[in-house]
Order: sequence, then structure tokens, then C-alpha cells
Amino acid sequence: TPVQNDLQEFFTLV
Amino acid sequence: MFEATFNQASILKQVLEATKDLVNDANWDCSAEGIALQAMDSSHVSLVSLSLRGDELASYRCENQISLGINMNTMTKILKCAENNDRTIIRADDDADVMVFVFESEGRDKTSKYEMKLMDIDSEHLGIPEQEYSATVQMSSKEFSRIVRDLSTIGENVEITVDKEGITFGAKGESGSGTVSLKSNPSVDEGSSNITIDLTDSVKLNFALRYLTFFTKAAPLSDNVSLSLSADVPLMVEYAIGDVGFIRYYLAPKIDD
Repeated sequence: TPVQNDLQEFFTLV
Repeated sequence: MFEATFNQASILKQVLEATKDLVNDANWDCSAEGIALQAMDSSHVSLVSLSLRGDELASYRCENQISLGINMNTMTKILKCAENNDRTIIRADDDADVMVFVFESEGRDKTSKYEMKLMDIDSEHLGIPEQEYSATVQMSSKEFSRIVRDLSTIGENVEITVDKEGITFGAKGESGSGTVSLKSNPSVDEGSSNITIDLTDSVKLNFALRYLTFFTKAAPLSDNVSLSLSADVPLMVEYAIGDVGFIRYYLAPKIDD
């Protein structure tokens, strides 16, 4: 089954 | 001093319906330009970004930038005290600990006023990079809601494929599978699926239907929805809010284990 990515892997904290 | 007037309460009601399932508490960042909200869901899988332009509202003023910490469920309950057509004013003084709501009936013969306590919210603000998407699909928001609802009866995830033929949504579950395909064909008659696809590369990505279901709560805001996809980046789902602004959702893709 596919594993859910975390959004913070794509967007950086500012 | 911050004060925004909406000709109808319905826009704010719909915005809250479109966000409250994803986000419990959020800062409403108000500036001279307008109102912005950015918040992630508690599992850090999706993000909602709301933008309302002050100059497109019935009236708007905000001298100093101010962040209003709002419990979305409380605000939803207060907005339920307004009729859809009530003129709605939201107001907060600088350094205020409450937001004031004023609802005026269409005939101006009834005025209601509510105060809601504001909260201190430590929010993490994410920078969203400018992204050229491989595929952007514009379609009916009702149709998108329908597909998400239908495929949720089959499985937990949806595989979205966009190629030059069109867009296909597919779900698999323990009891079976289902697919819905919409053809991209600008020459078809009016009244057909009315879908436009801007494609540079074919894409195929997996997403959790649970979050797409939350996003479709924004459908009353707009007849159309736009889905933007690229390989290995979050999906962007956008609903325009008339000329006033937009609500955008981002959802991280699922990857094969």
C-alpha cells in the first residue's frame, strides 16, 4: 500500500 | 483597527465550512491588502491557504497588520447566527482580545452583535515554492465532489492520471475497484463534462481520499475547481471565490512502499 508523504518534505518553514 | 464588511454572510459561512474540518485553530492575518490564512492539518499532510482581497469587499480597512487567532468551530457557530443574506461586519481593535461580529438583516430592521474571544496561536508558516505544474485540469466543482464521494465508497486512496486523453480517477479496495474517466475535448457541445486540461507531461499520482473529501467542502464557493499536478510534488486544488480571492489546498502525494 502507498505511504503518505509529509507536506513539510516539500515546503519549507519560513 | 481592522474592519471588513461582507455584503452577505454566506461567503464567510462557506469559507468556514471549507476549512473547519481540516484546521481547528488558525491565525487570520489581516493587512492593508486583505485577509490571509494559511494552516496545516494536524497530521501535516495537507495545507489550506485562503486569500480575500480587501478592495473587493463591500468595505475594508486595516491600518496595522494584525494576526487574529481564531477557533474555527467557534466562528462557525457564531456565523450560524447570521442569515445567508445578512450584511456582515467583522472587526477587531489593535491588541484586542475579541473579534466583533455584526449581522444586519436585509431590511436593516434587525442587528445582531456577537463577540468571540481570540486566541494566541503559534503557527508554523510554510513557504510554498512557485511551481510549474505538468498538468492543470479545470472541471466542474460539483463533478469533482461527486467523483471523490463515489470513489470513497470503494477505497481510501485515489490514483489520478492525466494524459492527452483526459483525466482518470481510480480507486481500489478490499471489495472491488472503480475508475472514472473524463475526456478532454474542447469541441464537444455545451452541457458535456466541460473540462479543460493544460498538459506538458503526463502524470500519475496517488492521494488520500479522506483529504480530498475535506477539500470538496469548498464546492459551494465556486462552480469550477482547478487541479494542478506534477510528479512527486503536492497536488494543488483551487476554488476561486468570485473576484474576492481564492481558497487553495495542497496535499502531499502517497508514494509506493
